Amino acid sequence: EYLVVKALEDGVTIIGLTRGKDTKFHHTEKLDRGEIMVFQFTEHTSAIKIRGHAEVLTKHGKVIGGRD
Amino acid sequence: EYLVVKALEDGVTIIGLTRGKDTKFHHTEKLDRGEIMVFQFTEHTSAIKIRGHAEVLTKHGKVIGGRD
Amino acid sequence: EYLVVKALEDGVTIIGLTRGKDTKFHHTEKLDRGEIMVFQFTEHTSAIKIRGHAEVLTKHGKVIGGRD
Amino acid sequence: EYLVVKALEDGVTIIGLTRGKDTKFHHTEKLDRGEIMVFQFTEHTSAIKIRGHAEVLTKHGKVIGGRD
Amino acid sequence: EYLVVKALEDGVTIIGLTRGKDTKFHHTEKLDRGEIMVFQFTEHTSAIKIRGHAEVLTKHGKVIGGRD
Amino acid sequence: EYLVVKALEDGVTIIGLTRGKDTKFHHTEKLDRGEIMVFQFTEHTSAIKIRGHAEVLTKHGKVIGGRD
Amino acid sequence: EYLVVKALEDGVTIIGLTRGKDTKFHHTEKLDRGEIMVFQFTEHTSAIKIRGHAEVLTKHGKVIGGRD
Amino acid sequence: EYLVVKALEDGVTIIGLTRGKDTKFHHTEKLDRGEIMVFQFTEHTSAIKIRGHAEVLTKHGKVIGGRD
Amino acid sequence: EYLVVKALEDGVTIIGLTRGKDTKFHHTEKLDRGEIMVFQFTEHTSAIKIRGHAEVLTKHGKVIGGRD
Amino acid sequence: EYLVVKALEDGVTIIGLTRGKDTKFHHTEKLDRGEIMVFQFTEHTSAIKIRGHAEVLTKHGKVIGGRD
Amino acid sequence: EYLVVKALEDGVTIIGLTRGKDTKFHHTEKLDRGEIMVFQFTEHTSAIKIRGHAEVLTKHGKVIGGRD
Ligand SMILES: N[C@@H](Cc1c[nH]c2ccccc12)C(=O)O
Ligand SMILES: N[C@@H](Cc1c[nH]c2ccccc12)C(=O)O
Ligand SMILES: N[C@@H](Cc1c[nH]c2ccccc12)C(=O)O
Ligand SMILES: N[C@@H](Cc1c[nH]c2ccccc12)C(=O)O
Ligand SMILES: N[C@@H](Cc1c[nH]c2ccccc12)C(=O)O
Ligand SMILES: N[C@@H](Cc1c[nH]c2ccccc12)C(=O)O
Ligand SMILES: N[C@@H](Cc1c[nH]c2ccccc12)C(=O)O
Ligand SMILES: N[C@@H](Cc1c[nH]c2ccccc12)C(=O)O
Ligand SMILES: N[C@@H](Cc1c[nH]c2ccccc12)C(=O)O
Ligand SMILES: N[C@@H](Cc1c[nH]c2ccccc12)C(=O)O
Ligand SMILES: N[C@@H](Cc1c[nH]c2ccccc12)C(=O)O
Repeated sequence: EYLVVKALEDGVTIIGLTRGKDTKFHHTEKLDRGEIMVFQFTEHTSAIKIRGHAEVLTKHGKVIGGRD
Repeated sequence: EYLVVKALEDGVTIIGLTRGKDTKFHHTEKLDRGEIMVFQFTEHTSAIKIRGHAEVLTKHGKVIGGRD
Repeated sequence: EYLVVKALEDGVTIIGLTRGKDTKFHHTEKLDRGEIMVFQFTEHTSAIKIRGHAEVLTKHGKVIGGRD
Repeated sequence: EYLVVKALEDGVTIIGLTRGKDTKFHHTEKLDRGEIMVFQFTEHTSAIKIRGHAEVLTKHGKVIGGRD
Repeated sequence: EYLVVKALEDGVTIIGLTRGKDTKFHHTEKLDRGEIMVFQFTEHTSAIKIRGHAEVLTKHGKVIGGRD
Repeated sequence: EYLVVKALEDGVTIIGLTRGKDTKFHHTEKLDRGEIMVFQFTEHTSAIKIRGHAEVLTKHGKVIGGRD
Repeated sequence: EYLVVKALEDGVTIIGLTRGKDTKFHHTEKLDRGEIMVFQFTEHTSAIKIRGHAEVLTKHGKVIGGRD
Repeated sequence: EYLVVKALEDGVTIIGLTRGKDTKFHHTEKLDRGEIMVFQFTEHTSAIKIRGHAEVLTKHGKVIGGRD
Repeated sequence: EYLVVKALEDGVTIIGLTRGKDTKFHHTEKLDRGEIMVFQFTEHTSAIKIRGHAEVLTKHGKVIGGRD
Repeated sequence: EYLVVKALEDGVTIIGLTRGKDTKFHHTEKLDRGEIMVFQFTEHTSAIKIRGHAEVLTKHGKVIGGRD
Repeated sequence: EYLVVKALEDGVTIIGLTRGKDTKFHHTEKLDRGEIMVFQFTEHTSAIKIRGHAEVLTKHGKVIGGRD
């Protein structure tokens, strides 16, 4: 399973949360406008948080992030 | 299997409930308006509770949480 | 396999019944109006009972619980 | 595999029959009107009988139980 | 794999035939009008016979039993 | 994999042929008009012959048996 | 995987060819008009030949055998 | 995986080519007009050649062989 | 996974390339106009080259080879 | 699972991020306009970043990268 | 998983990149106009680069390579 995120503004962040008993941030990836990131759920990542104005493509459809 | 939640207001909470004989809250993640969270069912999480005004995308369709 | 329940009134209950020779209630989760719960069948839960006015999304379609 | 039953009257019963050489009733669950039950076929349950006026959702479609 | 049978008259019978070298009747379940039975193929049941006026839902579609 | 046969006349026969190097008849099941039989391919049955006027539902569609 | 053959005339033959290094006829089944045969590919059968006027249902669609 | 060939003329040939380092003809089956052959890829057959006027049904659709 | 090639002219060639660290031609099969070849990816073949005017059916659709 | 990227300008970069506890860049591939790259998620690559004006084809649909 | 490439001009190249920690070119296959190549992802190939004017068929749809 993978997700696709396209940043629609600078400074979009994709945060990986740890798999297991604890839930902590293990990595933050910054995207500038127009950059695309494609990423999987993995042995170390079972939840992902996306901040900022971005297009997020998932198997359940498309969602647009951001405060508007 | 993963779910997608987009917060439509500040203070939306996603609560992970433990897998196994006992059912307890093991993690609460707070989302501000416009933030998106994507998360799996895991070895430690077999039920999830979502509070607040949010868009929840699942394989069975979309559901909008909140008191209205 | 997971199910999605959205409470349409306060006091909706989701009851997990034990897997195995015996069938007993092992956990009851209360939902207030607008709260959403997503939960799996698990090693400990092979049947689930839902009481109160709620929207239940399953792979066989949507069902509305409650006395009306 | 799971099934969904919504009771359309009080006193609907869901009866689990044993898997194996013998076929006996191992559990009867009573539902009041508006209650919903979702249950799997399991290691102990390979046949299920439903009595009373109820909506039964299966992978082969919906069936309404009851004498009418 | 499971099948769904809804009795459309009293006295509908569902007969399980044994899996293996021999083919014998191992269980007969009687249904009254409006009762619903859902059952699997199992380690002990590889063929099933249905007598009487009944609605039978299968993965290949619906069939109505009975002499008419 | 299972098949569904509905007898459209009395005396319909369903014959199981043995799996393995030899191909012999191991069981014959007679159906009267309106009776329904649902049966699997099994460890002992890899071919099945159907004689008489009957409706046969398979994954490749429906076929009507009989001399007409 | 199984195939369905309905004989449209008397004397239709279904021939099983051996799996393995050699390819020989191991069984011939004769069908009279209106008879239906359903058969699998097996450990001993990896090719099948059908002679005569018959309807053959396969996962790739229906084919009518015979010289016309 | 299996293929279906219906000969549209006499003398259609189906040739099995060996699986493995070498690629040789290991079997040739002749079909007369109207005969149907259904065959699998196997442990010994990883390529198949079809000569003559024939209808070939595959998972990618139907193809008609022959010089016209 | 298999592919289907129908030669639309004489002298169409299908070339199997070796699986593994090295990539070399291990077999060339010549087809005359109207001949059909169906072949798999195998333990020894992980790439295939097709030269000449031919119809190639794949899971991604049909492609016509040749210089025009 | 694989992705497809077509560069719509010179200097498009595809960056592989490491699988595991750490998330670092392990490879950067530069594409000139019109070049196409097809790549998998692998034992070493669990996230991929794409910079520049490019067409990205994924199972969730097509996305166009770049600042416009 | 395999891909299909049809060269639309002479001199199209298909480049296999190594699977593993390092990412290097391990094979380059040249195609002349009209030639078709079908190839898999393999134990040794986890990324593929295509240069030149070519039609590339993938599970995510068709892409045309080349500078125009
Ligand atoms: N550490 C948690 C992360 C997580 C996944 N899904 C969740 C849902 C809710 C809360 C936390 C989570 C786990 O692996 O289970
Ligand atoms: N601890 C429970 C959590 C749970 C999952 N699904 C449920 C349904 C109802 C009640 C509780 C649950 C379990 O793993 O089984
Ligand atoms: N303890 C039972 C619970 C159950 C599952 N499906 C049922 C259907 C009917 C009655 C009980 C059940 C079991 O695991 O089998
Ligand atoms: N004990 C039986 C129950 C059963 C399942 N499917 C049936 C069909 C018909 C009659 C009985 C059954 C079994 O496990 O096989
Ligand atoms: N005992 C038989 C029952 C059976 C299954 N499918 C059949 C088809 C025809 C006749 C008998 C059967 C078996 O397991 O194989
Ligand atoms: N004994 C044979 C029965 C059979 C299955 N499919 C067939 C097709 C043709 C002829 C015989 C058969 C076998 O198991 O293989
Ligand atoms: N004995 C051959 C039979 C066969 C299967 N498919 C074929 C295709 C062509 C020729 C022969 C065959 C085998 O198992 O492989
Ligand atoms: N012996 C070859 C046969 C073959 C299969 N697919 C091919 C494609 C091209 C050439 C030969 C083949 C193999 O098993 O691999
Ligand atoms: N020997 C190579 C053949 C190959 C398969 N797919 C490719 C793509 C590009 C170049 C070569 C290949 C391998 O098995 O990996
Ligand atoms: N090293 C991380 C890379 C990663 C994959 N998916 C992610 C989502 C968010 C952040 C990092 C990642 C991992 O394998 O888990
Ligand atoms: N050697 C790399 C090749 C690769 C596959 N997918 C990629 C995506 C980006 C960069 C490199 C790659 C690997 O096997 O993982």
